Amino acid sequence: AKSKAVVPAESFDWGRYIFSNNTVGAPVSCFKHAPMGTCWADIEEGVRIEVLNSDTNLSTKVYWIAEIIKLAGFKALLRYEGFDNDTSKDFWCNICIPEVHPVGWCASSGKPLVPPKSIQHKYSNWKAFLVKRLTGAKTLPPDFNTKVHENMQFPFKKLMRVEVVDKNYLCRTRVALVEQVIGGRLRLVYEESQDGSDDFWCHMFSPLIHNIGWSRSIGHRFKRSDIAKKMEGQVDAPAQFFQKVKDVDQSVDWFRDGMKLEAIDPLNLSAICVATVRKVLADGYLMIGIDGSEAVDGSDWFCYHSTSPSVFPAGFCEINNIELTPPRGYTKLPFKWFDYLRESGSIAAPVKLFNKEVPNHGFRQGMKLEAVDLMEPRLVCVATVTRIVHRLLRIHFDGWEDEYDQWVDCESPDLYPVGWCQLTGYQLQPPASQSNRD
Amino acid sequence: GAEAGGRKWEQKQVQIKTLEGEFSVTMWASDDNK
Repeated sequence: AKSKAVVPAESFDWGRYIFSNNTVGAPVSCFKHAPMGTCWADIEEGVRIEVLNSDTNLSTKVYWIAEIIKLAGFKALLRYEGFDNDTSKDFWCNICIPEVHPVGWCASSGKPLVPPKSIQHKYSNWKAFLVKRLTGAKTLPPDFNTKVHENMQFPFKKLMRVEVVDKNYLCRTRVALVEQVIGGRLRLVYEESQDGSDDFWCHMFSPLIHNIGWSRSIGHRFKRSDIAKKMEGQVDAPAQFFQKVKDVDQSVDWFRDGMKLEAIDPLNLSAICVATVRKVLADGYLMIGIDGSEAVDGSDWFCYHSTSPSVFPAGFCEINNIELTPPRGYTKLPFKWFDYLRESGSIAAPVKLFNKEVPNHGFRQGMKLEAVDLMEPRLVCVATVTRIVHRLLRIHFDGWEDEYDQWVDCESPDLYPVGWCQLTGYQLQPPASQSNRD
Repeated sequence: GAEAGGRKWEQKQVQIKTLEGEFSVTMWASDDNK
């Protein structure tokens, strides 16, 4: 599995990066799992806000009105009222920080608005100017700051117990304890880790985590721990905290052991591979093996739900002009499903069993975002959407070779808007320079 | 107000306070309509 080294953060500036590359950030509304992801529709260019005035000699914090000129995720290019077409003092600001308010907040808080000193004398009558500029313009909803605060609350707390995939043994789960919660991302420490360093990062909506008892309930392999009883303060995370999967009817025409399909390789997310259903579990879950790369003991089988956007019917790649990775050691190239099924005496899983829903996700090719490197899931990196196939996004990590690209679902909780790291206090991995890569 | 994606834009009287005094303007702000 290919993973990247940590790049020193230094001072990466999303605003300058977006501007100098003449590109766009994916809108926050593309990320329903992110804070404000479901209430971003009214945040647009032209909206006026009250924001800290940084162009003043006053010793106290003062505010002035600014207009959103351009949006990139949570970040907005702002221009103070009074600068008209003068772009020289434009600045980027994260819209969800506590110093950003709807117009009217200063008056209700008893704070006077003070114009920037560089245009202080430009207008003799600021009242007339502001009435003209603001009448009929849009501002943020009055409850904007409350909404941001509410959206930054997460139900998972330290010492909650979950079942999570064993990162060293993909076919089984283990118990882990929540150690840290940042922006909905959990640092989980596997139970029995001596020094707390055996950890795994994932979002709280990740399909890789489940409530205690999940593995047993569906027949998934599970590493029993020798810890007999819970330590003080530990509590099982309630089942309702976890993402629900769709109910499926397994009684008729269901997946069967040996059926062939195409699946994203969990150990190389750049590749969609020829794969086999190895075991049918309960509640719609399947153990999948990547053909030609399977360990004899099945230790690298991987659990995907049948509705997962990471499994596809045979022929998906060919139809969509995606390179399909043939089984390792298979020499009859180019790979042809018809021949392979005949030679292996197997059948393809019926197309009707797969999830064909394509959400109106809003992503466009070239959009910038912050994306988890799923091979090193504690890293959130500067990234670009380079290809879109129905609901599948090809994520390129800026500055890295294409071989590090990953196929990711449009609703993946591992994708975030520009500015998410800044908002949540997570460390962002900037684009790699040549020296970093070396 | 005007409907937009399940939310409603409403005209609001917004107070502005400057060093010269206080006044109000009419702006648009959205209200959760869900």
